Amino acid sequence: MNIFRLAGDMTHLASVLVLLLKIHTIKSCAGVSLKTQELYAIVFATRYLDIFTSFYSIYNTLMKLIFLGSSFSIVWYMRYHKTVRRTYDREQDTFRHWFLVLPCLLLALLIHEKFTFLEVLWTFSLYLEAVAILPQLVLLQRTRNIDNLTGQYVFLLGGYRGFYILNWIYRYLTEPHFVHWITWIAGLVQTLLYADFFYYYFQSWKNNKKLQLPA
Amino acid sequence: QQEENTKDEL
Repeated sequence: MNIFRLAGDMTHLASVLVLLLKIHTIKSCAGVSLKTQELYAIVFATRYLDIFTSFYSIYNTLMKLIFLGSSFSIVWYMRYHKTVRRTYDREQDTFRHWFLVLPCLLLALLIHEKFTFLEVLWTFSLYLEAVAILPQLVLLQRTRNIDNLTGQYVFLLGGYRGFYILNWIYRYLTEPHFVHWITWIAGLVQTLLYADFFYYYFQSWKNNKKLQLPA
Repeated sequence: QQEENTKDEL
């Protein structure tokens, strides 16, 4: 474990807690994309299949349970909670996210490190995570008025993978033959997708005005 | 060997 990875995990945890806080306290999910939340639930479900078979540390297992629990409970809130589900803007959140799942699955079947069931699904989860934010970014562009909590959620979610990239550079430099091109490229693509959001987020933060994404 | 791959990462 290194400081970059710990910072990444804490930033990721913070993003999830911000979202849960928003949904649980103000009982609203306005501006949040259910499609992105469903994609993230699939990402964690396919990434953490080894939670029962391999144990690395208490920390590792605990964080996996937190991410699984939070992502599925957010989906549950947005789909079934009587108050929250009414605040979900269904008409705006129209990204065909299933069109993201299939190509990622095909790509995982083609490009992976080992052709085993767990490894292919794990690789699928990496590819899917890279593009999972797209429905949310599209929704933000449509809804224009981004409330602070949603903006912070996307900002933290984008930041965590950035820390992971620093972690991979650190591990590449310190651990002999630590090379994982698939993980690195997927992580880089994921972070680059946030680039324009980060630009406008910093602009709004610097000029101290509401975050507005160009249509 | 376990530390070697990224499976120890979240």
